[in-house]
Amino acid sequence: FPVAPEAENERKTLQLVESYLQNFYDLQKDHHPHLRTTGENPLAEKLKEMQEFFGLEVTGKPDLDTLEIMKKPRCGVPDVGQ
Amino acid sequence: YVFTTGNPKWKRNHLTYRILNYTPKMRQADVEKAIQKALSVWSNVTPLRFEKVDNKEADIMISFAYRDHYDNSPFDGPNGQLAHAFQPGEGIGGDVHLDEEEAWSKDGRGYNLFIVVAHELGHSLGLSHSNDPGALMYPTYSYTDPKEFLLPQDDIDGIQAIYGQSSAAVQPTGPVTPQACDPNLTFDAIATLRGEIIFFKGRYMLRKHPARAETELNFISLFWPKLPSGIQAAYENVENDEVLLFKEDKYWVLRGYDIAPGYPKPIYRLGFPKTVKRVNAAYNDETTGKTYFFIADRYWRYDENKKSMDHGYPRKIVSDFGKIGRVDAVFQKDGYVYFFHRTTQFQYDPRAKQIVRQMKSISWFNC
Repeated sequence: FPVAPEAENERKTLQLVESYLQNFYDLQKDHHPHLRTTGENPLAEKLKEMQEFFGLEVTGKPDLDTLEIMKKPRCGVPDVGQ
Repeated sequence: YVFTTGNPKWKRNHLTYRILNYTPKMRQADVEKAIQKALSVWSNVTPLRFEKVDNKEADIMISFAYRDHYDNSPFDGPNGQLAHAFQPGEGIGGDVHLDEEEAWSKDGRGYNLFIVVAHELGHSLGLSHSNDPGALMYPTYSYTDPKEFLLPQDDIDGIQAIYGQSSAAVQPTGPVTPQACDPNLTFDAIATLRGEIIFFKGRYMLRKHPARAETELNFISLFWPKLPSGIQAAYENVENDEVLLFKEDKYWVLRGYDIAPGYPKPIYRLGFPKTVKRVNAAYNDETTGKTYFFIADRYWRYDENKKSMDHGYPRKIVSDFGKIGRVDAVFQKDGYVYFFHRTTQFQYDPRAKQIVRQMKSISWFNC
């Protein structure tokens, strides 16, 4: 079935957020997405770290301001870690 | 500023660099000039010296690379990641890689090579990303006219903390990023723009939207790359949906959000005498259609309908506006005129012809 536009957007947004946090905030690739983990959501935690770095409101959610920064052209060196 | 983890640094102040290849998008001479200028950004403020070598291994190897270039950090095509560099060290240490698929340029089009290389060299020398939005080491790209570029104070402090100060008799200093709630904050110019208030300061603009609590800080060049920094006066002509911006003896017109073609024009077209070299502040009175220009201790009045200066001007500011002194910036909102001089702000009622309130310059920022 064709994917609903909203679902497609959501998938693209998640992909953008994940790759941004993997590239620049040391988010580990989730090799077992089918296993439901308990406790902290690493993606939300890394998102908070990125929002704090850029002086955005720390929501842990990919809000508009956060996505706007993620789409900006930038340096490939990570913002945190090695 | 942030040091790279482990505080890596070069043990020598005399470093070599080599340009391994060139992009077909720029003349070779322009590439070399951009890289030389980028290196001088750091050598101007430290004891570091850079020597160009051609046929041997250099400390800093600079190259344009395409997608996967075997350093575990593949490039991603146009936009996105523009370049990366490696911390000080042997081998790949210090090297700068530039994404060949970017639209490299020597001006405001595409991505300015000088700005990107200067940033990457910060990594080559041991700096990490700074969270100061005005710093060169801030991770996202922002254009500044290379002719106007000054290394910000945050970056100077960082690199000098690693390599020490410059040997120059007078230590170079750089622009500091304005903080909206800094009680000492003063403004170069202020204008309303379609319901928002734009505060100009150096190469920055602080943007206050009535519906948003926070204040947004941007480079002027982010919206208007052709505008210079250091705007000295600005006003909105609400009727024409225009904003006029002044610097020295020139002015630009924004129509909507775009700079109108054919500008800048000399301010003398508005009727100023040649003795006037710059405008300090300006506002347009929506009710009367008159625009007031403040210069030193005098002001002129311009009739927007007749498109000419009214007769009988200039007049002394003190004779008609009371003790507001010199004017750095001014704007009108909801019938009141707000005059700014240094860190003081006066709310003036043009109907009663008197100052009704005195505030701090940062009163608009919900501090």
